[in-house]
Amino acid sequence: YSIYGGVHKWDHNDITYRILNYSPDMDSKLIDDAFARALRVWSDVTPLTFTRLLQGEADIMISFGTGDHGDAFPFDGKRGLLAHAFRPGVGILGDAHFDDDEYWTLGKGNVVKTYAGNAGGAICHFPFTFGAKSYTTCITEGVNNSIPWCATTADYDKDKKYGACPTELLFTFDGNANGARCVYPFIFHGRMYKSCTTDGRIDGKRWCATTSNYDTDKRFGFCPKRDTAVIGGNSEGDACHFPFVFQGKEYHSCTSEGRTDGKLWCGTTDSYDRDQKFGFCPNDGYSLFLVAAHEFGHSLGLDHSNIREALMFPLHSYVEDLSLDQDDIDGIQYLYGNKTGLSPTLNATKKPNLTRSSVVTVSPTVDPTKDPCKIHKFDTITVIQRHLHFFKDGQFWKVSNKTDVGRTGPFSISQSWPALPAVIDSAFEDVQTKRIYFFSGNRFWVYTGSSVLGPHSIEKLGLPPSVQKVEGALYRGKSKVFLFSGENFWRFNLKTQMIDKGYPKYTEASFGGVPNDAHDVFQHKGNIYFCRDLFYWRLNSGRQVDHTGNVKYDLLKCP
Amino acid sequence: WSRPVKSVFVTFPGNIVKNMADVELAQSYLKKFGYMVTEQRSGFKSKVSIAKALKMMQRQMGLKETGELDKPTLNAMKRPRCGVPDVAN
Repeated sequence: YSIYGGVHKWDHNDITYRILNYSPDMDSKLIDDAFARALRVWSDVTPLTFTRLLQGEADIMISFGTGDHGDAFPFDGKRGLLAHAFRPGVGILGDAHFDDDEYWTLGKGNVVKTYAGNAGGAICHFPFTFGAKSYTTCITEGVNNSIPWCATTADYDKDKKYGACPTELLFTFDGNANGARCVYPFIFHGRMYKSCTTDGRIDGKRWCATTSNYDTDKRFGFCPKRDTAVIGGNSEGDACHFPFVFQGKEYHSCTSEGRTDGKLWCGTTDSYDRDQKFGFCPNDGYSLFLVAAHEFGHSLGLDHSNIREALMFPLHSYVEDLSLDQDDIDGIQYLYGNKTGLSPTLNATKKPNLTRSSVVTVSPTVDPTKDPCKIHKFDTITVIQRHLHFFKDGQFWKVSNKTDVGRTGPFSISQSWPALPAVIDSAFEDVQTKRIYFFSGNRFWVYTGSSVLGPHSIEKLGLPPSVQKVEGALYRGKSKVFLFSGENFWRFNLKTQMIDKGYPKYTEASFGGVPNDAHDVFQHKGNIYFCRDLFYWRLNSGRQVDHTGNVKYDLLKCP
Repeated sequence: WSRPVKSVFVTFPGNIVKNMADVELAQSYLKKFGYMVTEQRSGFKSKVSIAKALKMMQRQMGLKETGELDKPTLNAMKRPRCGVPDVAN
């Protein structure tokens, strides 16, 4: 998993959200439900709670928009970009936007909520049989008021359960008419209309007047999208007209004839040849629930994962039953802890056991000829037992993390850790277990007090054979360590003793502004240091380079 | 037996024939999602070569890291996705 540079998370667990508007593709109650379920995906594995606000500023403001919708990241019409969201923070940060040029469903085609009838507002069941014939859309057969209807079970003839489908003949939404139905015909700019229209609007929304004369009454509402409405083409929102004539031939259903891309289309008037009006037939659409669950991951502080199965993978694919990948769970729990509220990495209260030394104490072997201030490049620099350690050719020097005054050394590596070679490429201390990991070439050793395991091949950790040495190690939280080599880094899981899925990553992609040939990486006083020769780049807790300096003068305290 | 019908393909109104070359599409994608130019936190911009940007993108998408605009890479670029850049800025 990835989180945004530094840690961007909400500083409270009771998150609020507000739905600013709706897509005409689905009933508002279904949209409400999809968003609530998408948030529950995350609250199920964290101590987070989500409360919906109906007014005012919420942490996560949710809206549908098209094209340039007011932020710096315009949508791109159908397909392509589906949605985006911003990391936690104030203002636009935390908000989630959904591209209303997409066809929003629950991933399996039309989701049509019924009104009136005797099914209590249930969803249409497609296909359903009526009079021994099967239907996959709302129909007007069997009624005399032109209001489309559907069965809410598979067999109307047997169950007799039905409801009316959304139609402007029943209601409109938004506008200024309190949901009143369309009145046909109506007058707009002196012209008579017998159906919903997009005339007079630049956003392409279909509307109608709710009195017989818009010019005098100014009352209007937006038309609900009919389940048979076409998508795109040049008649968005209109229904297919069956039969329609194309190239002189009559069609009674959607066809891919005439197209090279295989997309199903239909005419929206009785003759395509005459009117050239067409649209694409409704498809499965994109699951609002799945896309929202992904976007809310961003709203909570997760960046894209490179695990294909993870919800936070950037490409969309439909899954019937969503269950979070362990990668998603690890990521969100890194930020907020688990359901019980225990954070595995942040706000850790367990302190290193300072009474038990894992370093064999030896007396400094004072060698005046070995002046660390004359060294041009250290083999590695790391923090062990709260002391910065500077390793070079079989010796090391220490500078206290706490007092920051003076240095001690040189000490002999062979006296402190007899199994190690003279040149150490990298080292880190597991502060939980007090184990110290040393890397040299393609081998590593693990010291616990004075006992040692190794050498082992670094391939045993899951590093590829192409890695010749580990050049830096960055302890992250309780059980993760980043291991750096070349321009890549891997995340090593101390619990499983293996490299996590999804690695390597490019160092420069995650740690901007540092040299990609750094040979020492370590954490010191809450900052991350990348060193090249005697120069260092310091990253603050927001992973921003806030200082560059000299190892000798700033860290080693050379005069 | 029915005779195979010879299809006639027509240009539908409003259909914009996107003649964007694959390379153009790739460049646009790599830029949009942060692979092409990494604006670094120190305030400096570092330009990344297309091959390297492609490798980064291929790694992110779990594709073979060829550094070339091969078919699987192009297909991945054409899939519907989240608009948040993959390489954080």
